[in-house]
Amino acid sequence: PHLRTFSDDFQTCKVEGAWPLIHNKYLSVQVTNTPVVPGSSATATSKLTIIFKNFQECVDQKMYHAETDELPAAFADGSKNGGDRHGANTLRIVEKVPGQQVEIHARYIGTTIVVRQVGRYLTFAVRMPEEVVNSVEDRDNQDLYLCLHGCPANQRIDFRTFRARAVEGHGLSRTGSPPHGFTYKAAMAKCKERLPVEDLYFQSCVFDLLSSGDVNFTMAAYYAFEDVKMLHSNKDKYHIYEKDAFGSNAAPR
Amino acid sequence: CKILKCNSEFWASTSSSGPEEEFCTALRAYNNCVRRTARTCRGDLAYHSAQHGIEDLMSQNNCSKEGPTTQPRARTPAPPPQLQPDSQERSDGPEQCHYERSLHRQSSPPNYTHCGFFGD
Repeated sequence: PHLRTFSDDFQTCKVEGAWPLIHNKYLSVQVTNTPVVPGSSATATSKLTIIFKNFQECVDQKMYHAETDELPAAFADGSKNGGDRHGANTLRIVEKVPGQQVEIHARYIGTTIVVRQVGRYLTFAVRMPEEVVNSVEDRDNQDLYLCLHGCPANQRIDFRTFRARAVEGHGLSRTGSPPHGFTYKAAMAKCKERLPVEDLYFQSCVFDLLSSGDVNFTMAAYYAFEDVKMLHSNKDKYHIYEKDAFGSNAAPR
Repeated sequence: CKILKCNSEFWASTSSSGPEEEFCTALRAYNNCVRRTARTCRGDLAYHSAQHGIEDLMSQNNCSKEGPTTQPRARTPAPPPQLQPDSQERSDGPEQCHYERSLHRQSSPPNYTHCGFFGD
């Protein structure tokens, strides 16, 4: 999957299996990623678990769990808010599109989460105050939390190498057609329909179409960017671009 | 199992003697607190003692099970610096349950960050 970290790093990762995204004093988020195409290192999210921890007079501990084709508009215990404490309504679940989009508002920690199912896979986006992000319980064990530090180096997929191969046609099968139905040009054209700016959301869309052939990933990238527009606090940073060999951002084409 | 926290909150809220209604109110809050621990405290002696103790105290003091509850404040854990509780409560919950509202008196507004995870 593609990851935009709290510090606006953009990475494409393997991270097959269960991985933690966030873990701090107030909540934990974990995802499970499964291969999209057998034999490929590209995976996508099929399960997501969020645990909101018990907090003062506000909320009981609540767990939210979603899986492919099961995006509930309630916590695991069937409730839609933070329990029966005085501030219980400062944690609530709102169903935006049945089976497709859920928002979780945790006002007691200034946090908003958007969970979507796009095609067969889940997407996750969060807006969280820095203070909450940094309220870690054990600084020594924070390396693996993807939203905070990104993916470990051995889990990253190099966008540029993958793209260069696609452009050169290394991915073609014996018949000369691309293995999953999209040529590089066709993937570019398809992604352009939804993502006119050639930023990393556009690039990730192209990557996904080439690696999976699943056109739904166009919408995953599109909605991920819609979530950025809703949740990111700095309009100037909505779009992010590929860094060049010297580490600075490439100019938008 | 956090039954001891319920016990200490109850004793803190009843440490000063007050009218009987206040005791019933605190007792109901205690009962709610104990009920919330039911899953994690199953089989815990202190939990089962508390359950029976509450029933006894309720009947001894003629407290009804339905009615207002208080949330004892004296011994709740200290919040992080910018989440300081406020004694003023609003209809939709105590001030400390509203992150932004509790920051109004802070000098600088909070910085928000974003994380996204999508695609393949």
